[in-house]
Amino acid sequence: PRKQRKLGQFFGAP
Amino acid sequence: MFEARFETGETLIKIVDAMKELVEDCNIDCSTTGMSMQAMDQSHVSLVALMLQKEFFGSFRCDRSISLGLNLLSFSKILKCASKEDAITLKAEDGGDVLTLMFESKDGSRVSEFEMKLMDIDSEHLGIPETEYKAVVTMPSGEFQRIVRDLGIIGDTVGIGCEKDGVRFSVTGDLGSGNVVLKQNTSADKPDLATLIELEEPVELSFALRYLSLFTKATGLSPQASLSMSPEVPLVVEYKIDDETASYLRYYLAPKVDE
Repeated sequence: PRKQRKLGQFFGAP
Repeated sequence: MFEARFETGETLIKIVDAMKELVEDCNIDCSTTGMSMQAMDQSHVSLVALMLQKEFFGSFRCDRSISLGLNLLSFSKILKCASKEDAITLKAEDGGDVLTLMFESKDGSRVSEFEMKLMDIDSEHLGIPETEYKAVVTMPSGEFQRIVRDLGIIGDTVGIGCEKDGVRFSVTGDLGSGNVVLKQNTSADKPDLATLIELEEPVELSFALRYLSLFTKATGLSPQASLSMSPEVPLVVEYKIDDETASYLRYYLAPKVDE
């Protein structure tokens, strides 16, 4: 099974 | 004072239709450079980013940067009062709490004006790092829409594998499996139908078809869509709204990974 990643794991707060 | 005129109002209608199922409320930021928006879906898995450069508009004025807090469903409903051929002008006063929408028919014989209440919306802006993508596929947007729709019949996750001469979309589900391979094809006479692959290294990633399907609501905005991928980073699907002014609608989607 594959787990859906969240965007926050890649894009940080500016 | 902010005032922006869409000579082809239909473009604004298409933009809002392409965002409203992903994002409920958002801030549209207006500044001297143009109009932009960035918002994540509720589950924080995808993000939609809009950029309309000021040169894109028939006329554009923004004395002071302002954020227009909008409920996209309400915005879309009011835009339904415009005809396809209308020019649409958006207006807002500095510090005001309404957005004025003016619809003008082509011959100027009918002018309608609506006011929409603005909202205070807390939005989280994410810093999107500049990325050199390892694989960029540009293909007809209708083809992308069809692949997403067809593979969605079989399963919920698509594998996108990009190699030098082709891109493979594959799916596995309870009822079976399937795949579509799109080969590089430079239709010189019909550039809109071309499939171009710019590749630095082969990339294979998995994504939720549910989100890709929502991204394809933007199909009517551009004859071509581009998919930018690198290992282990979100996919970018871009629809160019206006080539000359670098105006676009982009969607970002976090990948699914093996546990």
